[in-house]
Amino acid sequence: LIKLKDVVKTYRMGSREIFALDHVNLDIESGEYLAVVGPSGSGKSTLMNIIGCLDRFDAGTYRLAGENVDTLNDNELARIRNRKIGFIFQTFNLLPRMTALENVKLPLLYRGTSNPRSQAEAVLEDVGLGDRIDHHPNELSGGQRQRVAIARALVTDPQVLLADEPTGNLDSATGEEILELFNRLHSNERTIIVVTHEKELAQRCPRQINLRDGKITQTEARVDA
Amino acid sequence: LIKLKDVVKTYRMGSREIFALDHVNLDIESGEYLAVVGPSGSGKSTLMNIIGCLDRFDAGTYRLAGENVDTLNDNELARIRNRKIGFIFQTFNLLPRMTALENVKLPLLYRGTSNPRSQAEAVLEDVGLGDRIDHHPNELSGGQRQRVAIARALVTDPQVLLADEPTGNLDSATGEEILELFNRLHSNERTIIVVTHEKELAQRCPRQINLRDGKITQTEARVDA
Ligand SMILES: Nc1ncnc2c1ncn2[C@@H]1O[C@H](COP(=O)(O)OP(=O)(O)OP(=O)(O)O)[C@@H](O)[C@H]1O
Ligand SMILES: Nc1ncnc2c1ncn2[C@@H]1O[C@H](COP(=O)(O)OP(=O)(O)OP(=O)(O)O)[C@@H](O)[C@H]1O
Ligand SMILES: [Mg+2]
Ligand SMILES: [Mg+2]
Repeated sequence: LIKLKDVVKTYRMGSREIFALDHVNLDIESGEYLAVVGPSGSGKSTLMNIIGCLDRFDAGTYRLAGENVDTLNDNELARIRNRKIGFIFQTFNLLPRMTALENVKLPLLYRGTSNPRSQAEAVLEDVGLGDRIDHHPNELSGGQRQRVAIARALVTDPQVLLADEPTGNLDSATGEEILELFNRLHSNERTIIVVTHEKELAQRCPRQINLRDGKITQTEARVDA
Repeated sequence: LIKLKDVVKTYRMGSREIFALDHVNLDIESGEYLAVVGPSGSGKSTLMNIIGCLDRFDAGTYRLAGENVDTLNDNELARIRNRKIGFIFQTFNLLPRMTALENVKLPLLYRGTSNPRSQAEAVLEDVGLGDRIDHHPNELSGGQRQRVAIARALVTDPQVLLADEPTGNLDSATGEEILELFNRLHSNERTIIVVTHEKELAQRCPRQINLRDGKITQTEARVDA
């Protein structure tokens, strides 16, 4: 489903060149549940943004469901993102002037789904925010904002869920509830990739990918928990 | 040092009233190292904002170093914040158009410190960002931004350090380095209050406070690790 070959992503800072991703090779099949781990600054979010068609790269190739992503224009990328991908951002990226409910309805409105309100409300209930749907992001706690971001990614029942540190702001009980939701999604033969620094979450994933300085140092290990 | 008595903080949403803090009583002596734990939405950040003189409350009293905080005007509060308190925000609150170095220098400039640049650089080295000092926040990873926020709070060697989820975006090795820095600060007889949902961090604090629905449910337990 996802095939990265020699992918490079660099940033130029003055005379320096920073390799955020340094010749990354990665094959992910449909229905997998992977954890991406590695030190702060090692390239995890960069990898996720490229897989999620949010960012372009500088060298190498990326095939998603058989299509070469770098041949697609911006409209086509936006369409893939809306149709196939659910993305939970490390910094949430909620729209500040919309309520939690409106933020979660948005991907459904783009798809022209019938009855977006009830679907959005249902997912907000699932993440424990049933009594917060009319709050704006600045009227929510950090973990509540994180859960709105999670709800928004799940509401379209995406084929591929990309979650960048989804439990970073949650207590363990609330985090458990979120992982239950991910398990339910995975049982529907969805593909899930989670960036996490929490060992318990990484250990629940059948496969773990280690990043360090933009390079993948381990990718075949099937962790038998 | 810190004395909260019957503190109440509410938010009005339409006809509903939300008690973010519900009659909170709390005594903290100089030199303590406390963990604040509790579910998402239980009032932890609200409590920290009030202790840190960033937010006003609706009932009760708060005495900081013997002074009644609600009698102080905005200028006096700003002065206390700059002189005595270092605050690490759950959402970092970095200035986007300044570099990491400039963000960390800012509290020193307010104090009129001599040689702010070298002090700011030293703390950025301490948090592992020596090679990122000229990056702007949008040129940094999530955990790097978190570390800039940490450096900014530590650079003034504050009497009271308030840290709201300081390791939420950090891998365990980098998180360990940050906790080492906190230990060093604490050995200088500084008072540290950390909001965290990570059990290992909470267990290292001699005292733990549990919040639930805006109420303190436990505050005397000295956790013998
Ligand atoms: N401006 C506001 N208007 C209405 N409700 C608010 C506002 N700010 C916060 N709240 C509510 O107050 C409660 C406490 O918020 P707070 O940010 O202190 O929680 P928290 O314990 O820090 O949570 P987390 O662990 O998720 O960061 C939450 O339920 C939140 O929805
Ligand atoms: N716009 C940019 N300009 C320069 N360098 C950048 C830019 N964006 C990211 N970087 C650098 O690229 C590297 C990888 O960033 P990335 O966000 O992928 O790390 P990460 O593994 O997600 O880290 P974290 O665990 O802290 O979130 C970092 O060292 C960062 O400083
Ligand atoms: Mg990241
Ligand atoms: Mg909070």
